Amino acid sequence: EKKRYDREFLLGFQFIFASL
Amino acid sequence: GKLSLGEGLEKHPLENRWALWFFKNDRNRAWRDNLHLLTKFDTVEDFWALYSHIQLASKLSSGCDYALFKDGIEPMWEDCRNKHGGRWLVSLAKQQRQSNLDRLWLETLLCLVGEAFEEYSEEVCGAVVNVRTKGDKIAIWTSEAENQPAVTFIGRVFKDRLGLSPKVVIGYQAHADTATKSNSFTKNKFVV
Repeated sequence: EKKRYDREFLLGFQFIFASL
Repeated sequence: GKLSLGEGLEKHPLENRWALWFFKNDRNRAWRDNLHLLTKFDTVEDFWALYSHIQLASKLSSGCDYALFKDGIEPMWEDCRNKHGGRWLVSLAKQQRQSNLDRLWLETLLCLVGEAFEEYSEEVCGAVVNVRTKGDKIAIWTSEAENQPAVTFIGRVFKDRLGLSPKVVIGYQAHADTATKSNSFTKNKFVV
């Protein structure tokens, strides 16, 4: 199965990184 | 609970491994010598770790580029995966560097690493942002300019994801036409 991620999912990880 | 990034927490794999390239214009050196491979990544987490540690496109000097390409494809027309392809080109006005460039480039990156182009994602080779005094540019490169269904689908999704007005028209140019042009204008093979 192809690994596809929508923008909201990807952006959620940005905020995790920003808060560390 | 407290967020743990310890052992056992697996990263989210991407469909492709991607390579980030940086181009810094030095007229005393050959074009190829100004192109540098920065790093490669293949997980969501490593994408953000990289993105968080590099300069925003809007902070780069004029003449610089970032290019994000699938591992194994060099960001140049001559690469065998590019030479029959072309690019969807978004040209920005000078004042958009401060207002829009970083948002549009990040959106472009998310389209690539997230495989936003569905069954046509395999046609995507990479994307380039050119930071230029006369106006910045963002482009998505695809591998086959004659593949109209794929090229037009990718163009429509790209335009939609960038949030461009329906009144704005973006064009797709074959690299073969760009490479042989006799002036600064390359004809559009497709528009959306």
